[in-house]
Amino acid sequence: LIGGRKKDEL
Amino acid sequence: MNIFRLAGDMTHLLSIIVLLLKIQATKSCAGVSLKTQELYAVVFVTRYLDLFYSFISLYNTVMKIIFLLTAFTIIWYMRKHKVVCQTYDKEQDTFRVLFLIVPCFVLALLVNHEMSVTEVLWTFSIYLEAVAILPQLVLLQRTKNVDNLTGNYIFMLGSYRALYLVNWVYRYFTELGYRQWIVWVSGTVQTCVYLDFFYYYVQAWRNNERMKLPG
Repeated sequence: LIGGRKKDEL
Repeated sequence: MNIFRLAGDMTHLLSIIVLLLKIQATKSCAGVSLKTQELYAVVFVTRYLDLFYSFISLYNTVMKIIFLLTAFTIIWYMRKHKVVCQTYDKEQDTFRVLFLIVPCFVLALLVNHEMSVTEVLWTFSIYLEAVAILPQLVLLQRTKNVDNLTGNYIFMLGSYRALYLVNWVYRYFTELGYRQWIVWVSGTVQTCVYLDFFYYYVQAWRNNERMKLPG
């Protein structure tokens, strides 16, 4: 998680 | 997923495929830095540990696996293939990778979102990717001559970084609360690493000549 968000970038 | 992000990913993928095909077709890896390729393998392994515990999308999973497999295939060619490995410029490719790995790891321990093993390793991979191209650029400087494919490979990697920058700006303005400072700062540093190379690449292209770096 990046500050509560999913890491969707590669 | 926006168009800049997709274009960035495709450029990244293409750069790796082009390098791999070049090595396969010419049976040569002259001018390619094994140190840089090994650093990318370390980057992918430490970043994509989340393959084991997090699912984002099929696209995301497939791309991660392709990046991992192609990285290790290139390394296998350079180290183990009986013809290709003899063309590797071992004496020229002498960059001390620990000078990159250790500072990146220390920085990841100091500046991260969460003090956990996977999070620190992910952060480490972000920092390391920013500088992983340096052994390749040093090798280019040493050999003073850039063949078209090696030049294109670095140009495409640089383009991928530039597209990611645009993607971040786009997402910042379109997604509420989207921000990721660690990724942004390292990504910007990484793009700057390529700028000097871009200058000479474009200059050579405009003069329609083989690329030569200054001594």
